[in-house]
Amino acid sequence: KGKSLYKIKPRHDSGIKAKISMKT
Amino acid sequence: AGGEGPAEPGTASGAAGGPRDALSLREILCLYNQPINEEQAWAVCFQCCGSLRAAAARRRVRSAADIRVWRDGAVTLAPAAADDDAGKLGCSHYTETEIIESLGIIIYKALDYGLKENEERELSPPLEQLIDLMANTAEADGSNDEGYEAADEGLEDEGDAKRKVSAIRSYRDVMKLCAAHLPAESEAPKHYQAVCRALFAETMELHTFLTKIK
Repeated sequence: KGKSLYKIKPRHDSGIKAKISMKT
Repeated sequence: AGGEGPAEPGTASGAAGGPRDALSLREILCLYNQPINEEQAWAVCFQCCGSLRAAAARRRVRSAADIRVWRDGAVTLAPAAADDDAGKLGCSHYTETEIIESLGIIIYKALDYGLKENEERELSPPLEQLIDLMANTAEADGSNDEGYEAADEGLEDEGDAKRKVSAIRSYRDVMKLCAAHLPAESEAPKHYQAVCRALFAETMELHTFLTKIK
């Protein structure tokens, strides 16, 4: 209950995190 | 970034001393000190777009503090302060796609909460596509940019919705994608409301527990 399981990978230049970062 | 500094949930009581009826997404993140899960992200997207659509809102989502999760499972934007978002030609009117973009960014940040700059969460492809489309970061393939075109169709007859999407242009488009994520699309309103209601209830439960411990 309340746990959120997720995988973490190294940030990639073409990944969604980089794309979102460019927007903010 | 994204206003994700320390939140101060305060007591479990509202301003008048009664029980709280809403928590901000920022409070939820800070209390759990972990990101939301994927199902919660789908649910907050669906519920928030539902309330934005009903309210015809014209302000952006600037941080997780702007998103309110209510006891009954509704999700709304916090009312704008008088000087909020006044930088755009002196008014706070944004287009629907601009508001959706801001919501997509804040939902992503809620999924990314607590991760280091050099780390990236592995999202399921459908959720990554939803956020990509909402935040307008999806790579266009150039061949089919007709948008989602969900204008007058019912939520229940969109079995192949996910394959058609190349752009999101309305709150309804977001809601239809969220509904298409479920085995039974017609269950979307009830299901996502229940997810958000549980998110509120479990967070309040945790808050009460932590307050007692303190």
